[in-house]
Amino acid sequence: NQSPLPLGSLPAVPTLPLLQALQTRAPGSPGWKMGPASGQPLRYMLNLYRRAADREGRPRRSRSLGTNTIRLVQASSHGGQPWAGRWYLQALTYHLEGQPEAEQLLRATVVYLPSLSLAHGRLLCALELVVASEAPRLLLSPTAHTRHGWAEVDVTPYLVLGNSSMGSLALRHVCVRAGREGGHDVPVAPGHPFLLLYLNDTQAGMAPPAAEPHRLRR
Amino acid sequence: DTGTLAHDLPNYLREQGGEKSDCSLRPFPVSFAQLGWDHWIIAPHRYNPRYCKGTCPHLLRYDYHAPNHAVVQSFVHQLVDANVPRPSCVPYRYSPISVLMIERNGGILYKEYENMIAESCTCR
Repeated sequence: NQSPLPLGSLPAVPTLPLLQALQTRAPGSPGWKMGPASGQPLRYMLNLYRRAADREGRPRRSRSLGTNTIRLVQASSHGGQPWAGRWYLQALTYHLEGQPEAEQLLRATVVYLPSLSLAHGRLLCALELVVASEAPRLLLSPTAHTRHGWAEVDVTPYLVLGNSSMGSLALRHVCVRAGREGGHDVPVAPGHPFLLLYLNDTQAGMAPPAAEPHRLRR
Repeated sequence: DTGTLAHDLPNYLREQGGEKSDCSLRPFPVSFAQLGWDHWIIAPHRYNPRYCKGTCPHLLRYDYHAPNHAVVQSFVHQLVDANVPRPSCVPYRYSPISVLMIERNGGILYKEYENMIAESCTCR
């Protein structure tokens, strides 16, 4: 019989992390809607997954990730037309509200493509940290480069400086088109950089306290 | 002396040929689609939680990791009252599974859940 498990048969307060996750996040639970997870973020996470686990999902012995939970947070963009001549400027905000309390932040990185091939040249990109609207922006330097051309920037210090700053992270994605003279590339938007939260879920194998999903203190 | 005790137990010798039905680990691959979770869990595609099935022998061997109580219950079933069931064949050790999940806000979550794959069985 291949009928899915009825969510209604689950207890009101699940006693296991997987059941709790099913009740709050699974299709059919209140408010669930398939998000726009696709493209570069999905490819990145699938690569990460293949490094961390075998085909049947068993974590590899090396445990190269060093943690049991990694959350990819997508940015919301704002502002008008990002292209201005050869320049691409996009303001991005990562909202971090609603993270489960049991997930302790170990490290946070922003992942982006510093260089994209175009038909007639390249698109070179960088990230700036927006501390306050009037304050000068801080250029972020990559701390690591991965095999598939991704660059990683460690933004942990900007997330853990006091609880009040944990609510969101503001960045500006800056790119410039560099190419041969006379080339006419149709402007392509580079994919938004995404935030990776490396978390230690202290309840991934234990019964959670009898309460609804927690929110971080702000 | 467990050797002597074993020979004193009724039916012990008859059970020696019944190892095929003894408590053991069995494979059971399922897909997350069968569980109705495939719109939520995008990796892995295959999941083999496995299960434990079979009869717990009258005399529990060392490799069943049975606690003292299970040994006593086995004796009670055999020698005192058959209404008391034999110890049950259940998982003893587990391993975790890594899953990749889509979150409702478009985020993607990698998470390791403990105790998702049975690795060995015991009689409890």
